[in-house]
Amino acid sequence: TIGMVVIHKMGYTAAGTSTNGLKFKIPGRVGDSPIPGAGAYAEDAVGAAAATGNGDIMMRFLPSYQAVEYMRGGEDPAVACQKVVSRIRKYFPNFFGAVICANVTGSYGAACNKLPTFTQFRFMVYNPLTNRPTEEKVDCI
Amino acid sequence: CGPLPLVLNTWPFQNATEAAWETLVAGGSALDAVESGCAACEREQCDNTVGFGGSPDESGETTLDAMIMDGTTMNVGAVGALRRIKNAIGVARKVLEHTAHTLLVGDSATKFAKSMGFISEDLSTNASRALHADWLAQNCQPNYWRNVIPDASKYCGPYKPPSILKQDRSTYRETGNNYGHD
Repeated sequence: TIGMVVIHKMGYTAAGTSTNGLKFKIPGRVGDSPIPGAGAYAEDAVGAAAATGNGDIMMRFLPSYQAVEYMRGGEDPAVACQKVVSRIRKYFPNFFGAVICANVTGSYGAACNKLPTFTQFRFMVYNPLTNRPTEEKVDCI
Repeated sequence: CGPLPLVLNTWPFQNATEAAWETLVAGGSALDAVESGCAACEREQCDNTVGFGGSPDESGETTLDAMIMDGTTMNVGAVGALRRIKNAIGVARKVLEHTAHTLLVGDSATKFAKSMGFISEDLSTNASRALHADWLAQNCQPNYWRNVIPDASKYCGPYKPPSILKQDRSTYRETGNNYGHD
């Protein structure tokens, strides 16, 4: 799954996802990616977020909507992402998932749920400072 | 604060990031940038978790999910379980622009896509067919059935619910463990 967030230089926001879903899924199964507020969410007044992971669990918590709401409340993007991961983990400690968050001032962050086989999450950033697509990593919580 | 514009995407899919940025540089909108970034991954089958030829379902078919959201208008276009169309994010953009709906799914989403000029084609590849054949040979493990007979942790289907008499009273509680991911 790719989840993407774009903040235009004029402050306009957009977000999106694309995926071929879960291997060996039951035919007809749709994951979190195409569900607004789960796979991705954007609002010019605040910013945008996108999520990736096991969609059957994550979609129930609307992670990208929730991240935007935390940012609306003034949380830093990285903290907003972490709070979403913590919410899900409370019910499903072993869920596989990560969230990326950005606000309209250009700040961004990411968070992921730490598993024995998943301790760091890699994501891509491009802004006038990086001057090229730059990979960043975040330690999972 | 960081400088704008900003492109951010999950996983190290660098070409997607690049494609989105170039769209912005060329004067495209934030929406155009998201569409071109995600479409780059659909074409390149990023990590085999995006686009055609990945994640076959139990019947061996690859279906696609995608969404795109405009944070200015709060308009959304999305497709779920899209069959036989490669450019899922492109179809999602058409749902946003040419319908008052948000999400179209399955065969009907394919019909809509064809009416918008998208080509219908097989989304399987030798790789996805081989992946599916291996899965069948391993008694269809892992799978996402619960509380059925035959025992889904040992056998392939078809499955059915255990008879009412024997049905386990306690409601099944998912743990979230050993899940795959989208």
